[in-house]
Amino acid sequence: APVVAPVSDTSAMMYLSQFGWLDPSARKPGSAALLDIRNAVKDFQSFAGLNQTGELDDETLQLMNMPRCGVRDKIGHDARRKKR
Amino acid sequence: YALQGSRWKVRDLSYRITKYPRGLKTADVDREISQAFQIWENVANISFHRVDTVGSKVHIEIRFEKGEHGDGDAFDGEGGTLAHAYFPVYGGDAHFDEEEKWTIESYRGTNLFQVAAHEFGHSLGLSHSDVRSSLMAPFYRGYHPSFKLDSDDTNAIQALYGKRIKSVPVTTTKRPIIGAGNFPKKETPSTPTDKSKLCDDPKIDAIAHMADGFTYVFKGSDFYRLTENGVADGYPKKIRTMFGTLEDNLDAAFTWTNDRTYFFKGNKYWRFTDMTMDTGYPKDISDGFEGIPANIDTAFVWSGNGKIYFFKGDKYWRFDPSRRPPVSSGYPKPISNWEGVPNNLDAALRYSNGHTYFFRANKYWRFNDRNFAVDTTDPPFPRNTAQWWFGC
Repeated sequence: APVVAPVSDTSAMMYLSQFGWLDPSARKPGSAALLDIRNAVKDFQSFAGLNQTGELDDETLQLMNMPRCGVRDKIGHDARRKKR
Repeated sequence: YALQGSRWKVRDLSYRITKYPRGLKTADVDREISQAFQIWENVANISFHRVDTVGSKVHIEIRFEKGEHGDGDAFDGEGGTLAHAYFPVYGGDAHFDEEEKWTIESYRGTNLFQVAAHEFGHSLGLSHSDVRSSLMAPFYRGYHPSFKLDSDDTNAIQALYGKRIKSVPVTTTKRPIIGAGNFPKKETPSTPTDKSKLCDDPKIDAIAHMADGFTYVFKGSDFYRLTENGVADGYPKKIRTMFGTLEDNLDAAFTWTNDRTYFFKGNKYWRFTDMTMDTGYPKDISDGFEGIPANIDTAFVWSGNGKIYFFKGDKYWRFDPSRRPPVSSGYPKPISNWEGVPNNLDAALRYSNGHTYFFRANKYWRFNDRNFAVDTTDPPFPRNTAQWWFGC
């Protein structure tokens, strides 16, 4: 299987926003931002069929390690993929 | 499954691989990519064909790229992101990370066929699915020698394009699939194919690739649908039963980029949108095609410049709808400018593989847009129309 690069907490955040689980443009104060991240992790876990702990536990980090398709999982704010 | 929200209107999609990976033979990549499209073609009413003509427009462009490659979504080297693709509304192209170890039928590296089949799901309008066993799940699941689509994938693609129409056999074809579109609801129950008239006398009045993705031949009071094996089941049918007040013994037909097909006879023409005649037709040719004479031999949209060409006798006219007047003063010009194309043609067609074909009596010629001359191949042109187009 392809090599996997370790995912740290920071890159976990990048992963969640890269694949549409976290809206990087939302500017929220500390506590609200933390809640957003927690919910984003839960949403990703639900989509991936994992326990929805809201934590970046081993199982979740392992899945984030998996090689995958670069298209976002949640299309909503998919402004980045501009018309060709 | 999840649908992104856009899909292709046409059912016969063209694709070209414009940049190959280093680690695999070109022919192997071509085969794996073709089979990845075939996966979707086997279960839905959609077909694909490869176009190699450099520069011609295709629906889906496929490239193997490294790092940043111009679309703002840089690849990340081996592992991580393997590939990405654009939904139909964004163009449908598919890009693969050149730095992955792309492999074929191997447990090592990353299986090209499976990743390509996934990406083409996006090119057709599918988003990621949360069914872990589905092809459209975002995570690469390793090489599966006995790969098959999950019902989740099949339901998704059929929600967009409908089930596959049985008449077009499930095969990997050498020639491009002609189409797998839907004919208007009023299609009569299929009767046995009788192509004897075409095989005995392959001279045709007109030929056009229509909005439903099929290519149709018109001869006398009949018309025939073509598949990749020749004449489709249940044809010929009567023109008047399917095309309303359109007359028999047509002169010409072509489909413009707006998916509208124009038919010509004498000094009149008809317009069809999505296989249905528009109101207010027939019209006089001068009312919409000023500068074009009556009783033309044929008309087609040339893939070289997207303009409309009308041929009659030994002359031709170029009609450019975006110019005033649409036919510039230097026309008509001699057909001999189109090296190797004969005068007094019966029909012409820009086929879905991007080539232009000319038909006269029982022969046809394929035009090479780059050399601006009839293709010099082996076997040479002209070739036998009945054998190569009608499956006689």
